[in-house]
Amino acid sequence: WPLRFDWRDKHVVTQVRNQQTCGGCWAFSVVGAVESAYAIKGKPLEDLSVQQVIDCSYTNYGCNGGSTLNALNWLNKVTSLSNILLKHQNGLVPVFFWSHSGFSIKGYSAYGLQVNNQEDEMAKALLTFGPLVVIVDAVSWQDYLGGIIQHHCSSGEANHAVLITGFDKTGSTPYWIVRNSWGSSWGVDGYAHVKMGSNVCGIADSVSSIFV
Amino acid sequence: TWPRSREHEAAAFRESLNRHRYLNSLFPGENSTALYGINQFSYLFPEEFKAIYLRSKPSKFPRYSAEVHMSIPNVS
Repeated sequence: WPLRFDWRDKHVVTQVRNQQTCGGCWAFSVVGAVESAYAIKGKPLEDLSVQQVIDCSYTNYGCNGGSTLNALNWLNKVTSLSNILLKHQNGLVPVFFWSHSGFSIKGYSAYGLQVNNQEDEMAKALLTFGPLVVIVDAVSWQDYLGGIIQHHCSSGEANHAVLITGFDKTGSTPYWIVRNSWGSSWGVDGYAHVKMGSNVCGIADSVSSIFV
Repeated sequence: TWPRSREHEAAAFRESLNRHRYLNSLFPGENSTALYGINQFSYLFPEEFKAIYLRSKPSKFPRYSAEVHMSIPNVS
């Protein structure tokens, strides 16, 4: 396995976005994963509409919050044309979303990996399928400027969805490379570094991969 | 996002400075440890920050088992 890997180096990760005051982190992380999964498959890297997921994923609460798992479930359901039309007739989901852009997902996996040493399984999934959608305790991230986050957050207190794009094990403290959605002026050019191997901030509690 | 007085923001900022001092003081000798300081959120109280930005709802994720075999495609 490589000691350092970052999907950004393969040019398959879109730019850091800024969710502003919208509580739509759940949509930003999921859409980021779909963008990368398509680019990894050889499609052009392009920005998909986070706004449409926020508006249309009816099992979530738009800018008032949501669950990545609900968003993935919804994505999975609206990938066939018949489903899209059915939902449209019910007035739940506008038909413009996936039908126009041609983007769909084949499926996803979602697991909690709380047991020790299973972060290696996360690295395997990252290398195999692409960036990972995870949910973390980000209370202390309000003040983060840089360096490797190793303390001041908990597992089992998930409140913020982000996207893992890579890892770095070359130094004495291995860390995950985590894309946030608070603009590029936050953290390390919009990214956070989170220590690997001990479920820091609950990074291994809720992990999802997307298949396209 | 809502009307906040300069006094309110100043109070949040002062609390942020104290918090930064505390967070940076706990593990000073640790290798590559995170640094905490002033950024775009320093004018918010933690409860305001949480109410605006930390809106991921909890879901029940199945526990991963090593017995679950993933199909791994051939990749270089």
